[in-house]
Amino acid sequence: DPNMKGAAANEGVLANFFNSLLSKKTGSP
Amino acid sequence: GGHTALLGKTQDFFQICDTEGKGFVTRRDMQRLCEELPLSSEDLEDVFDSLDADGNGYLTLEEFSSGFSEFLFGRRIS
Repeated sequence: DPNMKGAAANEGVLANFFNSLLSKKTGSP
Repeated sequence: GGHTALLGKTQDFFQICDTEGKGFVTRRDMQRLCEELPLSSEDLEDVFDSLDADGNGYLTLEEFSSGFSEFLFGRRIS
């Protein structure tokens, strides 16, 4: 299913994005 | 409790994206983040597309927070 594949890829990008935001928040108080 | 803290964090993150305080985030706002986050503008475009559930080009706090909670609670580990 190509939609499933796309969702999985986006999931990784989203995880990256939120992880970056999380570390940005803690990195600069 | 924890839910309120989470909501605050979501709002913090939303404000990082919505630098002008418009109340929504556009594709352009998102692309601007590539200067602040270790992500390419292509990655940020993908992020925007996945968060903009109705595809209208405006990312609301509701859409943003539902994406965030999906990341926190709905992530599947295979």
